[in-house]
Amino acid sequence: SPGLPMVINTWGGPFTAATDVAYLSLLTPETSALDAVEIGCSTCEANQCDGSVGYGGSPDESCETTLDAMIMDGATLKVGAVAALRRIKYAISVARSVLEHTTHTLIAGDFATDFALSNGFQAQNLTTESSAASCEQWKAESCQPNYRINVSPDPATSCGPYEPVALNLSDYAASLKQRSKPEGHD
Amino acid sequence: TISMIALHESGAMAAGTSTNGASRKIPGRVGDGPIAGSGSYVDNDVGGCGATGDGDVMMRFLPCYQAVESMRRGLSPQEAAEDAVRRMLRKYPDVQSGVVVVNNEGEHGAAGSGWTLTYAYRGGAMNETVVVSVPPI
Repeated sequence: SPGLPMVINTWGGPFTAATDVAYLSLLTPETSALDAVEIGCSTCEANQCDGSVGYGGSPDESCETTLDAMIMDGATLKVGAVAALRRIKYAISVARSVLEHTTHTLIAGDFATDFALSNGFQAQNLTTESSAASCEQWKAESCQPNYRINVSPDPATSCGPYEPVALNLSDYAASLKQRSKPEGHD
Repeated sequence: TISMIALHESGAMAAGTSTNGASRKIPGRVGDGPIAGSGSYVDNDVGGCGATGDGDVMMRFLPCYQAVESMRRGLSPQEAAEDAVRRMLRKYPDVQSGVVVVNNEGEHGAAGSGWTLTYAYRGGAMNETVVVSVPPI
C-alpha cells in the first residue's frame, strides 16, 4: 500500500490523467471519496480516454453513442447509476445525482435523459465525426461482425432488419453460441 | 471503461464506473458498468473493486461483489481478484476480463483473462501515478 489517500483504476496510458486528478483532489480536505471518483471518471469522460469512455465512442448498430455509469458510497453501500443514457455527456455526474437526489439505484434510457435534464444537465449530441465514420464503414462492410444470432437474414453476412428464426432444439446449446464478435469491450 | 476506487484519508471509500459500452451493440444493450457488484463495488469495512471487459459475460458473475466478499472472508486483494476471474473462466474460457481489487488499507492486486490488463494507482506521498501490467491468467 502506498498509504492514504489513494486512487486506483482500470487501465493505464490515457487513463492516468483521471488517476492524477482524482488523487490530487483528495489532497484537499473538503474533497470526499465520492467527489474524487466523480472527478476522476468525469476527466475520463471529457478526455474520452481510449475511446471506451464518454462521448463519440462505441457507437451502437444505429450509430448512436450511449453511456453507462455508476457510483457507490462505501459507507452506506448506496448506489446511483444510469444505463443507456442518451444525449448527456457527463454520465458519472448524472449517476451521482441519482445517488443524491433519489432513493433509486438505476435509471435507464430516455427516462435517464429526462432525469438528467431535470437535474440541470444539458442535452448534447454524443456522436463525433470519427464515430459516425466508423459506424458507416461498419455498415458498408455488411455490419460485420455483430452480436446477433438465430435471426434472418444471416447476421454473419448481412445487415438487418432481422427477424427471429426457430432455434435448433436438438442442439439447443450450440444454437445459443456466440459467433465472432466485434472488437472492443465495456 | 474506467472503473475507479478512491480511499479517503479518513478511511471512507467510494467506487465508480463510466463507459460507452461495446461497439456495434444492439441499441438499448447495457453492459456491466452500471451494475453494482459487476462494474464496481465498495464497502468501507473491507475494500473495493473495479472491473472491465466483456460486460455481457461479466455481469452474470458480479465479479466485484465476489472479490469484496472474498476479501471479507480473508483472501488478499490479489487472491480475491484471481478467484473472481477464475470463476468466469470456468464457464467462459475465452472471456476478456479485468478485475482490480484494493482493501481498505490500500493493498491492491488485479487479475485478468484474454488480454494483458493494466491498472493505475497513486497514493500516500507518491509524486506520480504508477501503471501495473497484469499478464492474463
